[in-house]
Amino acid sequence: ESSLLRQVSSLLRRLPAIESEKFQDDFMMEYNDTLLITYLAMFTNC
Amino acid sequence: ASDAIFYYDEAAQSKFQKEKPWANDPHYFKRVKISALALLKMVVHARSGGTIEVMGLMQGKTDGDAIIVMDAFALPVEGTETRVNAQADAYEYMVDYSQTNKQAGRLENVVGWYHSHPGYGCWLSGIDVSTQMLNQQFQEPFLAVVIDPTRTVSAGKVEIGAFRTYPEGYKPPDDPVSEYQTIPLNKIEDFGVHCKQYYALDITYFKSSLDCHLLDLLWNKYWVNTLSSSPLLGNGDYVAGQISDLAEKLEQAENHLAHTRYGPSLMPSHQRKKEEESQLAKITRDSAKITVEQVHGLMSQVIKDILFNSVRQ
Amino acid sequence: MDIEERQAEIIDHFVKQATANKDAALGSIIAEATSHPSLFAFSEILAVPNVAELEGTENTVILDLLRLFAHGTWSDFKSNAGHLPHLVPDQVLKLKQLTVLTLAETNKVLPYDLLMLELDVANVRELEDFLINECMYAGIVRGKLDQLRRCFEVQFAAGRDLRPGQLGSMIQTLSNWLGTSDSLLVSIQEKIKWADTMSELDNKHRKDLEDRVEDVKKSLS
Repeated sequence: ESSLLRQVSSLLRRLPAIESEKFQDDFMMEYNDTLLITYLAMFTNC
Repeated sequence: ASDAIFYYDEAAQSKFQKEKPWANDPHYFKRVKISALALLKMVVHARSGGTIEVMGLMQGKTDGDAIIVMDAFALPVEGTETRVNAQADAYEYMVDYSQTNKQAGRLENVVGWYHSHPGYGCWLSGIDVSTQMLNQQFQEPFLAVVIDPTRTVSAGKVEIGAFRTYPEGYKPPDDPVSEYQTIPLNKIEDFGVHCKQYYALDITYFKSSLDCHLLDLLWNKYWVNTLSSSPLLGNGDYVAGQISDLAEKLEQAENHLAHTRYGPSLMPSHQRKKEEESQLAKITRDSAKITVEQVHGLMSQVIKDILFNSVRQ
Repeated sequence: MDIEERQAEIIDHFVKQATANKDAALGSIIAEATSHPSLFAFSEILAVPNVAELEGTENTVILDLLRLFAHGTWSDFKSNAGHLPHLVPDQVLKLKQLTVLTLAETNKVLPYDLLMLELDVANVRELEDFLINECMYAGIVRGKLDQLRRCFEVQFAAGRDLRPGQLGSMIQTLSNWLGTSDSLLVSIQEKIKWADTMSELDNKHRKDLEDRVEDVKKSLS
């Protein structure tokens, strides 16, 4: 069904949803921040 | 049948008002039922206040030992620390609103007030307690609800508490068992001094059939919004505040330990042991809670990244 | 309303007309279809046997025109203008709209310069008017015009007709996506199982410890 194929094609064109260096930087920063908080929490636990 | 709760039986309400069963039992009201409409209005209003406290009134009725909140409306005031101002500013508005409601066929009376504690938990401060005691003297039945919009976002569930104060000088028979919550250091004193002057009620929610229908229609939109938002981004300040608060508490605990080390003879060992544990145990629990919320936020980010960013054409 | 829902009826209409006509009579139908303001898909019409039969006849130019609107861009038309019929203004507008969709397929951020070049637009103002009035209001794209960075950020673009051979790569992308999702689901379930195991171990450890404390207390007393 052409209509469905067009919609699938449009959806796939949107992937990847976000792909920029800035996003990766922010993402990794967030990741590391949370890992640090987890580390501190384990310290507090100890 | 689910809509029966919305029926307002004026005769029954005025009979109940006359009997005043709460007069000889300070613990009479035990439950609160909040409608979806009232809950949404209160949480959105609390959220709109940002870091400022906002307040409003709740309308509803009673049903045995339950107070039923049907609706709520915001008051044009900010900050509840100045209790007197809040009343003076908003009084006219309150009266107008209630009277207009009656003319529009909404018979419910005001059954309580709500206000927000952005970021520092759901409990009653000293001034809140005196405000509520005053309300319970003159406007019974009256309920106090506190909503924490910041923690609502961070925890992903509505942080809300409903309370009623005891009469002056009344000693509750036992310690109030309430759900543990983190109290910031600069509020601990205000919390601790008054926490025995009120008790928490059990909160449940209800929806009308129309609510169900509308919420169904909105479900997709809600879900997409949830999916495309991240508590990590929205609550950075709150988390930073929590961590600095933790640091202060740790500092305090360390000082406290130093004192007890020099004066062990002052306190019997088992009480000192209990004291230490509770302080440190609380700090550990606080830090674990913050961490869990952060890790939840990160997990959702990681899952979204894998699902939507790792696929290549 | 979704673009596909909107144009479904129009496609049906032109498919019926194409089925009922032959040869040169198809010319006017195709011209009308490629000028229709709400139609942005032509593969169903291309699939009508009468249209396919135009191949190799003196009316093959009609088929080429339809293929251009199904897969091509304004640049394609300009480079083949000699072999294609003259386009009326509505067809030119349609082809430029379809060009935006093709550009949006490969990039999410479309620089104004590229758009002006591909669409033969003289200035930014004209370009932005075209994007807003002819593309966004038509519902074929959604996005944000960033005047500072002079680019159009595409959030959504309607799908164009599939080019021959495109289906294979789509299937590949979908199966990759499915594979990634499956492996993510498996790892989440493993993590849940791991967390449950750890909490059981923790509880057991805590209980053992408490028992030992009790024993020591008893022995002391």
